[in-house]
Amino acid sequence: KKINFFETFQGVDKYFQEIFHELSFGHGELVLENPEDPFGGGLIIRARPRDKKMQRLEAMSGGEKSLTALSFMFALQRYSPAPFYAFDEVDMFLDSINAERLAQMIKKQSIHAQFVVVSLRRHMLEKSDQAIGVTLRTDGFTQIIGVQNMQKKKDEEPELMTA
Amino acid sequence: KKINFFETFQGVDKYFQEIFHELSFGHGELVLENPEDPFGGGLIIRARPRDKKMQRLEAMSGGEKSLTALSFMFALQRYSPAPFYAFDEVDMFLDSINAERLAQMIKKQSIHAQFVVVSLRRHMLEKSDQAIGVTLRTDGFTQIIGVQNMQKKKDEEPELMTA
Amino acid sequence: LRLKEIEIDNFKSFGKRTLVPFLPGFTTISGPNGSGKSNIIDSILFALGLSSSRTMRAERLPDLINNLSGKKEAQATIKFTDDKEIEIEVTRKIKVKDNGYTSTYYMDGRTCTLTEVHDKLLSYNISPHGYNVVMQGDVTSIISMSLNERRKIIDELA
Amino acid sequence: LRLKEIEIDNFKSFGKRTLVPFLPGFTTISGPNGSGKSNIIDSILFALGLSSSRTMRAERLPDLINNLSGKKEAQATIKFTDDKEIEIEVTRKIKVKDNGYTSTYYMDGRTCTLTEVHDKLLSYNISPHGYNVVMQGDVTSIISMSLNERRKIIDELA
Ligand SMILES: Nc1ncnc2c1ncn2[C@@H]1O[C@H](COP(=O)(O)OP(=O)(O)OP(=O)(O)O)[C@@H](O)[C@H]1O
Ligand SMILES: Nc1ncnc2c1ncn2[C@@H]1O[C@H](COP(=O)(O)OP(=O)(O)OP(=O)(O)O)[C@@H](O)[C@H]1O
Ligand SMILES: [Mg+2]
Ligand SMILES: [Mg+2]
Repeated sequence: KKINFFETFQGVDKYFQEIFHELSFGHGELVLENPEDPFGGGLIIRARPRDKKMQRLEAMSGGEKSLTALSFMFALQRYSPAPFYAFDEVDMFLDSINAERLAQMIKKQSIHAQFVVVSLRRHMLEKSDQAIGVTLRTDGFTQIIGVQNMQKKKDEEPELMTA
Repeated sequence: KKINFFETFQGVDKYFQEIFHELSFGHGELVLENPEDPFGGGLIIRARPRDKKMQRLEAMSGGEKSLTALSFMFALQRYSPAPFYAFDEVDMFLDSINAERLAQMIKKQSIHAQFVVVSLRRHMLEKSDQAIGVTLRTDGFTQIIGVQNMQKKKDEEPELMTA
Repeated sequence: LRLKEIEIDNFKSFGKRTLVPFLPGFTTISGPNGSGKSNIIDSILFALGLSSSRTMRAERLPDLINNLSGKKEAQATIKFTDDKEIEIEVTRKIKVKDNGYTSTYYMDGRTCTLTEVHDKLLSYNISPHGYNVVMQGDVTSIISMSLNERRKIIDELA
Repeated sequence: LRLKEIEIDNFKSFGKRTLVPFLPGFTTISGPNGSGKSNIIDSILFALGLSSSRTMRAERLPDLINNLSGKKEAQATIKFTDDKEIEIEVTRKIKVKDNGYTSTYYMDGRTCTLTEVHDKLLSYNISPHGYNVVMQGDVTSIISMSLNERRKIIDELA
């Protein structure tokens, strides 16, 4: 049991460092509170965004926390990959630079797995292969109002893409 | 103590209904779990966004929840008004229509009290009287990079306002 | 394997039978607050039995049935494909009866148990403990959970 | 009464003495993630004694001192005005010493107690229980708190 845990912990930590660097050019690491007896302690997430000191997740800004938490989630997924992913407004706390980097990363990953992302942000919509529009009709029922194939659209009408 | 509580409860509830209607054209209400003995129960927030059935806060969507919670907070403020308000990214969950309405409401209220609002959204920035820009220098210190008087700006260069 | 299409009928805000088609690659879903975006994600969790009614913002399972249409049942079907020869269809249906409600799973048209559904999904590495479905607010909950709860995520993956 | 200016020196990410001027009416603050926007709001809570170090994302009060400048003290001054004759200035300074740290409040240049600061603010209806300062994430916490905790907000206002 302990051997299994360490193998998983080290795998997720390695991916966490890779992904945190890809998203924020900084350095992140997972640290066990009690390395001798992992089940007797918790898991600390530490990260050093570019140009800053190393700090715990709790002391970061809202956007930095969410980028760090996202990196942790992606590390879990990279360690145990699934055929499809569904994300619901994970880019909410990010400023435009970070939202852009996240959208880039998802675009890159979408060659290996399918991504379905609910988002209100322009950065995501522009990079997607397909955009589904949803609305609520006056009778209170949800209706799918449009399914655009963005790749086709980009070829035909480039100027429509502004937010 | 009980009389005081009821007076406050009814006052906040009245404002909650007004503000929820102003922000979402629906009907909201505060309900005591145990009206006979208020201290023995909790406070339920119920609201009916336009065109929908009455529902509890817990069953709403992310954006509807935050609009309802904001209405509750504003009702507390209207019941006991302060000279200045400071809000940190309260518009994060809202779609453009709701973010626009919230910005309108703050603009209207800013005649009676001072509002300092941290926001990443265009709707807020465009309506403000003054916009303060903040950045982090490479030595890790925060710096104020600009204080624009938006009213002056609007008179001089209208086209600069696009997001 | 990938999602090919979701068919939602009388589940949450989908009072009319609705088809949501998916292409391979990167798909976004957008629309106003309260329009039903998260309900599409909930329909995946519901049909594949990946979570409890509490995580789908409902007190009890029957609250997932559309409350405007007057119908007493709801169902969601997830269609997977590998774009070659494999097609898998998982359906879950709930019906309210006089003395309670029934919840039934179907795989490729035949009734089956939740364990059969989970075993089939596990063979494609889709599991309730994996973080492949991230609901609205999950990012915040990772930030605010205790250090022990965070470690338990690694335990479950091991 | 309104905020006229905040002076922040060596508090959190403000390693250099910084003045933040405010006009009457509606002011927005924006900038990249992690640039120091919420730290400006924290400086108001800190100087006016409206909250604990925990709410300012610091384990202990000395963690609020900038950790890059090497200086052992931090202070924030809030200047209020009514644009006619009233001017009020509230300052809070923390200093780390060998055996701990000190935290001192000043009003219009004289040292004073936190109670004196709160009494003065209360006369303008600025109170720690009022919701006039809403921190990042407060909206979410109103949504997720229990029904009893929500009722307690009304109790405190009464
Ligand atoms: N059983 C039900 N019957 C009818 N409508 C329901 C039912 N359950 C939930 N709803 C509706 O679904 C709506 C929520 O939809 P959903 O959470 O998908 O919105 P969303 O598009 O994700 O919005 P946001 O952008 O705010 O997150 C609620 O407003 C509610 O009215
Ligand atoms: N004592 C300290 N010394 C130096 N820097 C500090 C100190 N305390 C906090 N910080 C820095 O302040 C940063 C957080 O700033 P803040 O929360 O104001 O960002 P923000 O502009 O609100 O960002 P967001 O848009 O993500 O919410 C942290 O990244 C941290 O590095
Ligand atoms: Mg949603
Ligand atoms: Mg912030």
